[in-house]
Amino acid sequence: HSYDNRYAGDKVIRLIPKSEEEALALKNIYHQLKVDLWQPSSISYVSEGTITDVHISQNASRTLLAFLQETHIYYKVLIEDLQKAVENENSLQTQRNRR
Amino acid sequence: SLSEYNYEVYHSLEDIQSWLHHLNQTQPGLVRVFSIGRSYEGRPLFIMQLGRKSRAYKRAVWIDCGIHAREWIGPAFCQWFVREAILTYKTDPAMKKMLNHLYFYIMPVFNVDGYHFSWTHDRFWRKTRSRDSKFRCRGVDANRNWKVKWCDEGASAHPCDDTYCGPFPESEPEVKAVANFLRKHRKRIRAYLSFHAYAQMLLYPYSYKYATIPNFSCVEFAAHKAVKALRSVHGIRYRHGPASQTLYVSSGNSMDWAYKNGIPYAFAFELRDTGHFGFLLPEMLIKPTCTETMLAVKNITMHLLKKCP
Repeated sequence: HSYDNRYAGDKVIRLIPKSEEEALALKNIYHQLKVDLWQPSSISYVSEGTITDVHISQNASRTLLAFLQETHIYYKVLIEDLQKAVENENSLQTQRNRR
Repeated sequence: SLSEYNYEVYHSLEDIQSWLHHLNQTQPGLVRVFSIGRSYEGRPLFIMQLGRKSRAYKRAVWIDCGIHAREWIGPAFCQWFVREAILTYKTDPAMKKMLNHLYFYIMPVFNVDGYHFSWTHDRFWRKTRSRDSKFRCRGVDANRNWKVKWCDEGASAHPCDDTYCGPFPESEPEVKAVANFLRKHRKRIRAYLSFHAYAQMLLYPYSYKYATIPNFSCVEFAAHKAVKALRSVHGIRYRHGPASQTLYVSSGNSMDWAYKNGIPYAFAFELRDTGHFGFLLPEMLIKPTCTETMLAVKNITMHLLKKCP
């Protein structure tokens, strides 16, 4: 595995807070779980209507998904297993010579 | 050789540097490669001067890719741009005009340490790799480290954050080296183009405030034409406009700095996609992404040459 399989089970989740209350709740849990924000680049930008893509580790994703279900915040899983996505990024070309 | 290098895969820093040296040796009429300094970890910061060496003083366009390490499509585009320019110089009148009248200064990988780290350790590393003795977290956001409203809205003063602005403006040797080069040549650099991912946007100043730039109409027209041209290739839609309104307010970035330092046409591209793959844009999408972006860049350059004062 590339990168020592460090992204196994990690997810990328998209959230678009529908209100400032949802945005605040998300900011708090992002802070707590130390997520890797793909979009926007900083938690400070998370606000009502902002597309928010978060990369979250396998363990932390359980906490986040439970929180989202409990608070009825809509979400969509963009990447189910980030390790597989990393491997796929160049899978079509790996058989070819790079030069 | 140029035709054997595979432009439809992502390349390591070592590959890209070998590619630069190869072109420097094999394309003496159009290419000159030189270093403008060293990175925090001591790597050379290579840039390529691309254009017919007809006279010493020519107006110029600056292009940089890979300020943020994990945005691999950026360096792929910079390489694609060079290939297209060299291959079509003799057959495409527009390219011939651009390379005859202008020098392009192209920095294929701005954040060399971060890019290398994203290949070897953490695919999603964004910042530089500098250390601060007081904190365990490494790196500064190289697009928040410029001396223009430094460390204000949209930047963080905390070293562990992804948008950390650094201990002071131009603290990062990579930023300082590029800023020095642009300051030295600012009178002849007409345009500054920076390539990022992902969002599908073409942005122009200001980022740090909502005010309109003085040459708005010319810049807006160029951006409008560029995204229209881009869309004509594969139907991909890009939003365009002032960064503060189109993306979000951010301070201390390179585009605003270039504009404030006298480069009248400053743009930042946010390349494909809009989140389906995010930073992991598959290699099979390098070609369509670069083909459409190429058209947009040519469009902007020709517009500036022909119409903008």
